Amino acid sequence: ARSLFLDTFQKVRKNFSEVFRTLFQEGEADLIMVDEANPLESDLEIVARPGQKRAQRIALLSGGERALTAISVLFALYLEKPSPFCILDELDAPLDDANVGRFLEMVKRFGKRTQFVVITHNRQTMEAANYLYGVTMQESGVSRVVSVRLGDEAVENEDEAIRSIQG
Amino acid sequence: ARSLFLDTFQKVRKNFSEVFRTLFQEGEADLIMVDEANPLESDLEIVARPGQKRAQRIALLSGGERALTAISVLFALYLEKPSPFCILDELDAPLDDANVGRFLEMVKRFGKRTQFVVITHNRQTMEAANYLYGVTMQESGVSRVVSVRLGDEAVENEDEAIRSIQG
Amino acid sequence: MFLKRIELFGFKSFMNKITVAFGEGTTCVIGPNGCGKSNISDAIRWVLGEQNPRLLRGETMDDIIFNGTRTRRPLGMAEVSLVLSNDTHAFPIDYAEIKVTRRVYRSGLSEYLINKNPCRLKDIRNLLMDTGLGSSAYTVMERSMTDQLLGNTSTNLRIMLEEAA
Amino acid sequence: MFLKRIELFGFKSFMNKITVAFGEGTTCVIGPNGCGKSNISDAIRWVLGEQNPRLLRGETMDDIIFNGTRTRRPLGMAEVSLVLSNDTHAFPIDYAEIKVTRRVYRSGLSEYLINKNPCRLKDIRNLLMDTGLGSSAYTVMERSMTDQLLGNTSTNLRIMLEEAA
Ligand SMILES: Nc1ncnc2c1ncn2[C@@H]1O[C@H](COP(=O)(O)OP(=O)(O)OP(=O)(O)O)[C@@H](O)[C@H]1O
Ligand SMILES: Nc1ncnc2c1ncn2[C@@H]1O[C@H](COP(=O)(O)OP(=O)(O)OP(=O)(O)O)[C@@H](O)[C@H]1O
Ligand SMILES: [Mg+2]
Ligand SMILES: [Mg+2]
Repeated sequence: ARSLFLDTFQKVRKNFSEVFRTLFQEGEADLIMVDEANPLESDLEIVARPGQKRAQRIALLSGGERALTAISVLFALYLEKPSPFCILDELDAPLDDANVGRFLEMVKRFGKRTQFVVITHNRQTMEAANYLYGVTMQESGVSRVVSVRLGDEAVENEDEAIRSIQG
Repeated sequence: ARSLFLDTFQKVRKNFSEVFRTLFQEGEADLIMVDEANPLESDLEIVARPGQKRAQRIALLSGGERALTAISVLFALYLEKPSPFCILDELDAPLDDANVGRFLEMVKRFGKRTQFVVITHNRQTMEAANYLYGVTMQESGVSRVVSVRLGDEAVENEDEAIRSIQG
Repeated sequence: MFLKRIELFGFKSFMNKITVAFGEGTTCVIGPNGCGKSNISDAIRWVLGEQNPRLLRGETMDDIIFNGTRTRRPLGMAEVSLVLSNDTHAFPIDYAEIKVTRRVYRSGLSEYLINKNPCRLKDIRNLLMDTGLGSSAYTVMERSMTDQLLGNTSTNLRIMLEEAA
Repeated sequence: MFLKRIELFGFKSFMNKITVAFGEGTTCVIGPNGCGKSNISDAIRWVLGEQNPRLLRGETMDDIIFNGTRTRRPLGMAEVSLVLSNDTHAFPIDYAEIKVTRRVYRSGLSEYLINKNPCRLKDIRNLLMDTGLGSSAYTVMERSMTDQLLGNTSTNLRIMLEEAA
C-alpha cells in the first residue's frame, strides 16, 4: 500500500506540473510530500507560482488563481485514473474569460475519454457544449429539464430530448 | 448595551424581511434570536424561504440563493447604519442574470448615500457602473490601474484618469 | 463503458420523474439560481453511494426526499437510477446495460437494485469500484472543493490520491 | 463626507505608487485573474486598521509588502493612504480633506499619520469610528462572507449587528 501510494503520488505530481503550465501558460507548481519517510501519514503541500511572480503561500493567490490551481490538481488526478464521467459544478465561476477558454480546451481534450457534465452560468462554457440542458422551475419548487439548442427554441418534451440525443 | 443591541436587532430584522422580498420577489425570510432572554449571548438564526418553496434549512438552498440571502443581510445592515463607502468583491459571481439585475438595482438605490466600489467579472455589472477601472499586470507581478470606458480605448495615463473623475 | 442516463423521482426538487440522457462528449446544464442543477449532481453522488447527508447539503438522509411546496404535498420516497452501458464489458455481469437504483423512504428504509434485482449498497459499490466510480471523491466536483483541496489540512488531497491509487 | 482616493505604494502587487480616484456613485473594478483587484480591497481593509494578517490572506503582516518578482527586488516598506473629504465636517478636525496613512516596514516597525502628522493606530480608529468606518466589518465584503454570515456559528452576524448598534 505504501509503495502504491508513493508511486501514484509521483505520477500525479508530474501530471500536476504539466497541467498547471498548460492552464497558466507561465509559471510552475509542485506537489510536495513534507515527510518523505512517512508517505501514508505525511502532510501534502501544494506550491504554485503563476507567471513571473515569486513563489508564495497559496493563500496569497487570487480567487481565480486558486480555482485554476485546484482544477490543475483535478486534471492531474484524472490523467492518472480517469473517471468514466465527471460532474463539474460551476468550477468556472471565478475564472476570467481567458482562463475559462483554457479550462474548456482542457475539458475538450479530456472529453475524448471522459464524459463531462458541466453545470454553469458562463456563456463561453455553454457555447462549448456538445449538448445543452436547461433546468427550470415553471412551477415554483418543482424542477423540470428541457433540451436546449443555443439560438433555437427550447424543446419542451423530455422524451424528444432523450431520443434526439441517443439516436 | 443590551437594549441597544435588541433595538438594532429588531430594526435589522425588519429591514432584512423587506430587502429579501425585493431581491427574491417572492417568498419570505426572518432573523431569529434563539434565546430571547439572553440577547447578548443568544444564537442568531437566519431562515429563508424563496418563491413558493417550503421553508427549509438554509444549507439546502442553492449557491445563488445563499449568496442573495447574504446580500439581503448586508443591505439590511446598511439600512440601519450605512457605511460611507463600501467595497463589494465579486458578490455577483454565483448569481444568474435576473438576480444580478436585481442586485444592481439595489446597489443603485443605496448608491445615493453610499459610494460603492464593485469588483467584478460580470458584464451586466460593468455596464451599470458610473466609473470603470481596469487593473492590469503588463509586467508580470506588478499591478497598474487604468481608467476604462466600455467600448472606448483604455486610458493609459493614471493622472488623466484621476483628473477626468474629480473634474 | 459510458453514462447513458440518470432518472430522478422524488429526489429533492424533482417531484416528477425526470430522465436526463447523456451522449458522448460534454453536456452542459444551465438554468436560473435554485432551479435544481446542483440537485442533479447531489443525485449522482447519492446513487453512487454517498452516505454522509452533509455532503448532500442535508442534515438527515430524508432531507433528500421531495418535501413539498406551498401547493404540493411532500412525497414519501426518493429514487435515483444511473444507467451505464456495458459495451466494453467493464462490468463483470452479463447485461448490455447496467441500471443501478437507490431508494429511500421517510421511515429511513432503503432499497438498492442492480438491473431490478434487490441487493445491498456494498454490492453497488463493489460493482462500480473497478470502473473508477467506486466513490464520488472526484467524480462530482463543485466550487467549494477549491478551498478544501488547497487548504492547510491536506486530507482531501490525500483522500483523492488514495482514490487514484 | 465621501471617499476621494486611495494611494498604494509597495502594498502587495502594487510595486509602483498607484492612485485610484473615486467619484460619486458606483465605481467598478475589473481585470484578469490575479491582476490585483482584491489586493485593493485588502489595502482598504488594512488602512482602516485591520490587524489580523489572515483577513488579508497573509500569515504575518509583512506578507503585505511587495515581495518582488523574478525580475524585481522586494521592497522594504508598504504604504497605503485613504483620502476622505470633510465637506460635511463629519470629522471633528479642521481640515477640508482627511488623509489617513499607514506604513509597515520589513522590520515590523509601523507608522501612522493623519494629514502627515504622526499618530497611533487608535487615533486613526477613533477618528473613523463615528463615521461608520471604524472597522471594516461590513465596509469590505467578499465572496467568502456568504458562508460565514449564513453559517452555523452566528458569530459573524452578531459582530456585524454590534457594529451597526
Ligand atoms: N428535499 C427537497 N424538497 C424540495 N425542494 C428541495 C429539497 N432539497 C432542496 N430543495 C430545493 O432545491 C433548490 C436548490 O436547488 P439547486 O441547489 O440544485 O440549485 P441550482 O440550480 O444549483 O442553483 P444555483 O445556480 O444557485 O447554484 C433549493 O431552492 C431548495 O429549496
Ligand atoms: N506581498 C506581495 N508581493 C507581490 N505580489 C503579491 C503579494 N501578495 C500578493 N501578491 C500577488 O497578488 C496576486 C493576487 O492579486 P488579487 O487577489 O488582487 O487578484 P484579483 O485581481 O482579485 O484576481 P481574481 O479575479 O482571481 O480574484 C497574486 O498573484 C499574488 O501572487
Ligand atoms: Mg448550484
Ligand atoms: Mg479577487
